[in-house]
Amino acid sequence: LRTALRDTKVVWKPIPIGLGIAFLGGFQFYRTQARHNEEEKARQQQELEDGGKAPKRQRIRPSGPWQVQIMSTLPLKAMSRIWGRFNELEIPYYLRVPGFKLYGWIFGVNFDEINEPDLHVFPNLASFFYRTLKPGARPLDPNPNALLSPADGKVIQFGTIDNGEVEQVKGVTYSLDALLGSQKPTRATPNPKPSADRSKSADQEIIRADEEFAQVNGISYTLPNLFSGPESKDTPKTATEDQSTPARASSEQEVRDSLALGDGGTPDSWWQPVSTSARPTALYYAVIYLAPGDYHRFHSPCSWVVESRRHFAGELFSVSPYLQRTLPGLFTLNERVVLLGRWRYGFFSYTPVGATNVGSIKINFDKELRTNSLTTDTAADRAAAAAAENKQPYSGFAEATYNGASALLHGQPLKRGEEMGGFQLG
Amino acid sequence: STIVLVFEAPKGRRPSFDEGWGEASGTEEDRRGGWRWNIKPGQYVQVGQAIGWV
Repeated sequence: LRTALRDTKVVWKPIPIGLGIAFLGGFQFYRTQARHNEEEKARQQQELEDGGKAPKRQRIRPSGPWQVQIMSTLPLKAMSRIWGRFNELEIPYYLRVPGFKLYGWIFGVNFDEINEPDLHVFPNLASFFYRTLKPGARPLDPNPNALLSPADGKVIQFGTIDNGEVEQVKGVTYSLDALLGSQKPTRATPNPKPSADRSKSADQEIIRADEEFAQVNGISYTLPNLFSGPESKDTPKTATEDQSTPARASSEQEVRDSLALGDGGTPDSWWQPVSTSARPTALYYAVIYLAPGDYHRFHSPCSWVVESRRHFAGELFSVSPYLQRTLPGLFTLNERVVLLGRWRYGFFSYTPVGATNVGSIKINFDKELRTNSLTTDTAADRAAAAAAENKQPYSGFAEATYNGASALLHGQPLKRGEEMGGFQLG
Repeated sequence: STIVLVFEAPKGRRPSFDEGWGEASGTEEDRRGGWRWNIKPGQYVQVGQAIGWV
């Protein structure tokens, strides 16, 4: 050993780049594994302390073919955010028209109906994607009893819901609980009963709401139960905040008139069809897919009242028809905003589902909703923290109400055809 | 991007004229009319177009 140490010539050489990267990668892998193990130990310790009731948030690992498995390993939300930032880069003035024309040629955009005739006005693809249409480009069906298409797109599936199961394409089903959330909404009020005296003033409505009991379909409810559901120790609460903006008087009046015509469900009608002796009802569903070239703002399909919003901060898989066939329960995995309310025939829900390229869902009357942003986790975390504080399981969504939007309707009124929001790139 | 609508609507259907629609035919439910779809799978629809009616 002494001879070797003395006689061996020391030669210094640079480490090959590949070896260096492998070393750093291995070191980073070791660090992440160590951190993961520590977190797992801390979580198990917390579960033991809380008796197994601590809220859990795990990364979604869907089952499916190898394409889906690969996709589930990708940081889809980060990719979507980067895609959004990229599309917000300003395009040079003289490249805008040819660029948008090329995009329109590939994806089938109808340039004649765009409200802004000069395409130079759009500084980037994101603003072009969120374009508006000329007034009158989308006439509303004159039938007052019709449900209108909420957006431009392809009808993927529609039908009747049996036993709380929505059938996806190719016979794959998923439950309504998974899609909309299993808990009863924060507020579930019945539709106003048809009244012989339609000239009743707004003041009279307010006075009636201040009474201790309300009579609905022959059953008495206390107001707290009527508006918030029965209080129970077993009923989990979610963190709810009023996120409404005041409604316009014209919308409010039109929606009130429409609801007054109906014979909608009772407060117990939370996604369960109400079959009254007067008129049996059923639950129906429709899925509409918006392709990249379509107009990406969405509208109200009827006159209705949105009572609450649930934001499921899920993943951002593509929602192309191929993946809808391939990935079971795709809509229950993806980030989505569930708007719950009522129309003249009872329960009504409207769920925009995000995708990798269009992760940002905008709701015009919701001042705080942020989808596919870094603050998204903050909202979900608030809900998880509130659940933990109340020693209740994490519901999986952040809920907000629109109680303050209208004093008379207890929600955000939307008239048929009214623009509600849209999908934005990234 | 996708939009999913889930809604409650009256059951039943309004019989066509050929099926004997008239004062004396059909149940009370039929006479009042129920939900009917106006779309087909794969159909392209636009904002404002009726996808069904009661």
